[in-house]
Amino acid sequence: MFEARLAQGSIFAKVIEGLRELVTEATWECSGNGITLQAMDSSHVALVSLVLRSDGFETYRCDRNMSLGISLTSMSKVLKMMGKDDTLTIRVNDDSDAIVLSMESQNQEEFAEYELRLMDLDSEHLGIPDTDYSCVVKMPSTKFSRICRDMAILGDSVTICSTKDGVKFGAKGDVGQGSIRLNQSTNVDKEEDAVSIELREAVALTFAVRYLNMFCKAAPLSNQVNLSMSEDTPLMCEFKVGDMGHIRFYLAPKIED
Amino acid sequence: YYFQSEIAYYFLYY
Repeated sequence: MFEARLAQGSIFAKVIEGLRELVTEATWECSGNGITLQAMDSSHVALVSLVLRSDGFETYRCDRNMSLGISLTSMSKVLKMMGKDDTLTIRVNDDSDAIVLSMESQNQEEFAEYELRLMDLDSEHLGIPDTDYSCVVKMPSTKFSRICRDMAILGDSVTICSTKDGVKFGAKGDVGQGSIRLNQSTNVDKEEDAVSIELREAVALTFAVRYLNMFCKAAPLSNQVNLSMSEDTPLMCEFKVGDMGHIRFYLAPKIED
Repeated sequence: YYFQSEIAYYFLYY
């Protein structure tokens, strides 16, 4: 049997919203350590890796390792029925071909239960090497979302150039071109508003902005986003999921012809 | 002009 309970069910709903545009169905790997998921988008350009550690759940029980094929599209629809402050329990009974989502209101006056049929999915797993990135940019996730949305108006690709002083996002297309430059914050009241850059080497990389915009669907999970970059290496775009884990998106760069 | 590379080019299948 598998059972995991989250006092703040909305966190799980945000995780699903963050994934479902990039991948519509995926296999969840459940073990004693927690829940993990790895999936590529249908074009094999981007990869997402999710970790939710067992100690982040209010209660967690996993008697044996399980691979659960789940439609994220359907799960998202079911989670929309959850109240904002509801507690969420995810359960898979032994020998069952369904996942049960139970939602309980904070005053314990309302209790809803939904079942979703599990799917048999082919999953391709990729080994992600440990990388010492040349540059890590930390910035407010709302700012990153806004920049990606704005860059998409100008072109299909965005070039991210990072130096020790700042980071520049630039795009050009048929309508024209533009760029936004953010300087490293020197003095901020709130850490979540800061832009910080750890740099060993300056980098300039170009990415499909459509994918960056899909990654930004996970921005409500975290005030800050980490962008880790090295030349000729996929971008790693990371949103923390509270203290319990993270969503990491990897995006293959565009290469000059 | 840019060519979009695939993610599997950087990460190995296992």
